[in-house]
Amino acid sequence: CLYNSCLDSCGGSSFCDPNTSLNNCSQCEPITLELCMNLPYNYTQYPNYLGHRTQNEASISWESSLFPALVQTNCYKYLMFFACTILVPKCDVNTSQRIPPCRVLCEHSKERCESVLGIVGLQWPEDTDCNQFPEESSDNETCLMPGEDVEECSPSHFKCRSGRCVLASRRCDGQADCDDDSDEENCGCKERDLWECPSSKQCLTHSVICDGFPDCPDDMDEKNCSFCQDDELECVNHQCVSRDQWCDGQADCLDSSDEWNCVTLSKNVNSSSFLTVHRSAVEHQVCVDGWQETLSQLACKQMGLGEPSVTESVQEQEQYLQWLVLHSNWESLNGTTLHELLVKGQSCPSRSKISLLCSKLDCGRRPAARMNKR
Amino acid sequence: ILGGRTSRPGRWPWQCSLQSEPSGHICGCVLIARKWVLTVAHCFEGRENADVWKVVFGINNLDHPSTFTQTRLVKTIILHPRYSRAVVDYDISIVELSEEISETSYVRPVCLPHKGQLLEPDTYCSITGWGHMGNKMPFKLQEGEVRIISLEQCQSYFDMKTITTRMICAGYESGTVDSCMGDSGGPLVCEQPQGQWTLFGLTSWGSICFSKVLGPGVYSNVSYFIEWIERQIYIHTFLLN
Repeated sequence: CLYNSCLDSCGGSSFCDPNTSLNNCSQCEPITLELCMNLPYNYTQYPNYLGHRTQNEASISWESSLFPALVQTNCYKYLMFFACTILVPKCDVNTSQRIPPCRVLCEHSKERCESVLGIVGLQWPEDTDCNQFPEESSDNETCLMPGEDVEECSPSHFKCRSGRCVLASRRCDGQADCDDDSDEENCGCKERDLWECPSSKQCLTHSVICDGFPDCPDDMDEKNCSFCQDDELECVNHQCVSRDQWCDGQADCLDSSDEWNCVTLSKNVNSSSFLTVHRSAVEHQVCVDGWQETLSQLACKQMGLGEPSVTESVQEQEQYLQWLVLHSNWESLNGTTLHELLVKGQSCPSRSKISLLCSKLDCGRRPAARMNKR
Repeated sequence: ILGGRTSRPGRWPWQCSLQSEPSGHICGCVLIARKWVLTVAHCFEGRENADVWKVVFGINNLDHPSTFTQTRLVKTIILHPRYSRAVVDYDISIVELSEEISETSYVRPVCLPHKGQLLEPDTYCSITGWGHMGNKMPFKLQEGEVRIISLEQCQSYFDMKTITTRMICAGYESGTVDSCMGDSGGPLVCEQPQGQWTLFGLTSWGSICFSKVLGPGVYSNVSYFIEWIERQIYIHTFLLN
């Protein structure tokens, strides 16, 4: 930033704010390409030697699929290392200089692996002309060569017992891919430090257990995640809230799941059916006294349906106690949900409940694409 | 869209164009309710701020908005919390518009599938978008017909990626008709027996569409996310306080 401009990773330029320090302008950036996360260096610089301007572009590139697949053929021990030195070139954080691979590393990779690509009708990536890379020199500073400890497989591979690399997606996929079948050994979830769905035996990473998103077919990964008291209910995020707070119009769960699906129609939604509210997670009928059409519209909209087509009152036959009635001044409550306008524990003079039919929202039709007679 | 054809105004009234200056069209998107649009999460990488976006409906030629065109600003962007940039899984997002659109013959929502509703392999569906055609970027909306491919068969095309139940594959082995860059977020729709069109996929990723490597396109599986979609719309509509 000595001359008041920064080079961002795309090679453009933008003006620094005055307090930008020199190291903010370094063109080195941490390696995020999963394929190359086990290199003996951690910083890279773009554009790379394949013309990709960002790591994101490199991650969806043809080469980022080609090289890991090619590594499986065992054509050259250091092929993955070479691939990463051109996909995410090393950047020396002190000098912000890009360090290329040595020419001999490129030549060996190409000599031994190009013919393998030829067998399947593919070519060696055009942009990797080895002459662009410097000869190896004694000080080893001007270009990169693999050290003895360099990893032959990438983090996207599984290393067979024999030392070969197969793609991680082939580990425990039911087909032996390693020359010694070791990719199909120890495939139990526990052996791979994974969580096992009791019924389907599917393996899950521990990070998705009890995270509010079911992954096992029977949702078992979201069961037994918390232990609520008898007078409490469990939110989707496994927090416990008092039963009285369920569907009371106020979100008490951090994920607001105590206020989800509070208003429903009894099962058969195609014929008139009774409006039901799940206050305290108990089904309540809604008393018709004081009811207005706008409330029917709110009920239908809240259920994701269209306009109300039928609103009726139906006499309740037996002695019914679970009534919800309209709040005395519900109109001034400017509530956004129907159930927060209702209160429980009062009698229903008419002893009649709401029966409601909502139309379905129109969708998926394209009137303008009509066939016009000619 | 590779191997498709130019569409006509009104044929896909749910198709929208997600735009951000100075680039203009960035991604496709799909109208699912008067105030709500679906697209994919990866379209927002590096542009997570709702203020930089607008959504254009009822347009066929990007260069020539018509009297049917409606433009809205974006109020809220909701990315799926499990969206993974590295493996492009859970690639879906919901966009709340600044105000409702007016439903016309040229701007109308598509139907959503039921939770878990499956598509049989070899079903034919349609993809649309203003993405790359292999040799150029079009101004006019392109459409193509693709065939649903089973997840097992799809996995065989993509060694480096894991095809999950959050994905749908469609296209052809030869890659003749396929979505491409710029189509992301656009619809994969299938006509239902009653004649209504239903949204089953959102264009998400695939091989480099105009490269030597061919194979099907991969779409976010909308019916996997139905409960999440409905819940987010409910929360942002009714649980405001």
